[in-house]
Amino acid sequence: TETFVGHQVLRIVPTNDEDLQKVQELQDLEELQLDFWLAPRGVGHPVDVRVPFPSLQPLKAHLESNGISYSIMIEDVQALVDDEQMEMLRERR
Amino acid sequence: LPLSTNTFNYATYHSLDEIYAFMDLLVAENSHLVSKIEIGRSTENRPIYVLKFSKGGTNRPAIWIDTGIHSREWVTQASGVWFAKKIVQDHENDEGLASVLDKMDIFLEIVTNPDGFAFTQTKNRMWRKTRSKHSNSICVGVDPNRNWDAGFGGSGASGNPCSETYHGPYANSEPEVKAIVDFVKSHGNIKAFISIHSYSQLLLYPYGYTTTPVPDQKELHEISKKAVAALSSLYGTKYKYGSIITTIYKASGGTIDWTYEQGIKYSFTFELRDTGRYGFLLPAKEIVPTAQETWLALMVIMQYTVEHPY
Repeated sequence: TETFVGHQVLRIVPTNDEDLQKVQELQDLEELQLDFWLAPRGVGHPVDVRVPFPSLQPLKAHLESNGISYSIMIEDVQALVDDEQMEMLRERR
Repeated sequence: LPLSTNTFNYATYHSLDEIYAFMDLLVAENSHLVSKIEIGRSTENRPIYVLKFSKGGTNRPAIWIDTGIHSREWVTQASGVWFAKKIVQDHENDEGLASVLDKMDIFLEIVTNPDGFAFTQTKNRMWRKTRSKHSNSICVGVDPNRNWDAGFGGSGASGNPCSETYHGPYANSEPEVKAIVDFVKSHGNIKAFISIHSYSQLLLYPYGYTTTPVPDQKELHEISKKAVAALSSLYGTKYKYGSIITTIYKASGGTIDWTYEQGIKYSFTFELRDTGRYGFLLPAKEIVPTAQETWLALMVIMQYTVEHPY
């Protein structure tokens, strides 16, 4: 079973075309294993991306060095997945 | 398993088996109104079921609603379960719904991608695609919302089998898609087609694969406006609406582009909650409010379809 320990979901809001271009380029970096929950679609539209733990620092450094602001939408993906599973098990019992 | 659909818990997420058992319970309790049709088998040979709600007649005009084509969008399958119960509960006492069912049948496919859904429950909660394996690729799965024969293979989908938006080796390569294609073609009298996704709170109409506006753009935009107003009236949930390509991005091989090109004028896609706190991991306590508000929008579309035959 795939686990998401240490994964976070970042919310990036491109504020100009240059930012948008840079965020779109991230989609081609397969080694980062990024999972775009909301794909880039335009300036001002949020981009939500699940980031595996090993890619977190490099990606945050990349965004910060390019002046692209982001927020952490989900601090700990695994915790939410665990909550969901727990709730389903509780309900079944 | 619950003794009846009245004791079924709609405010929690359920497994594939529990949803399939729910369907059987609903049919058993309401055999005068509801029947279950197997329209095909998935890649891993799971049955693909559609619930038919009908007051009788043969091959009457119909409305199609599907949820769960992207398996990780759990609030959609859960909403589909709630819709099924709502139709049974209200088919006589709700004037609007009664008038729809007096003239049309409703087809509801709750688990449109059963293999992917089972995989999210056992192996990878974030799985989106089907679970097909095509010879020329090391990766598994095709995006079932890029596999339709409308702008298939164009930009707005990926040719990389490892991509989340991989369009597949050819249109309708996925049995989950082919099953619906065959059903729609053999039925031949579907007048509205609504495919439900999550998340980002949008109501979309064709096209996704081209910037050319659909001939019925004005009418679809007006319907969307009314539907979104009804949805927002319940809990204030904010939605945007418009054509796929102008509202989000270019997406080729999409479901409702194909259904629209089959002549099904009232073709829509919903993107349900969330606004950006939980994404696909929407807490179960938001299932029922999400289903309730979405139902109001569905009722607008269904009643408009009945009142504007074509």
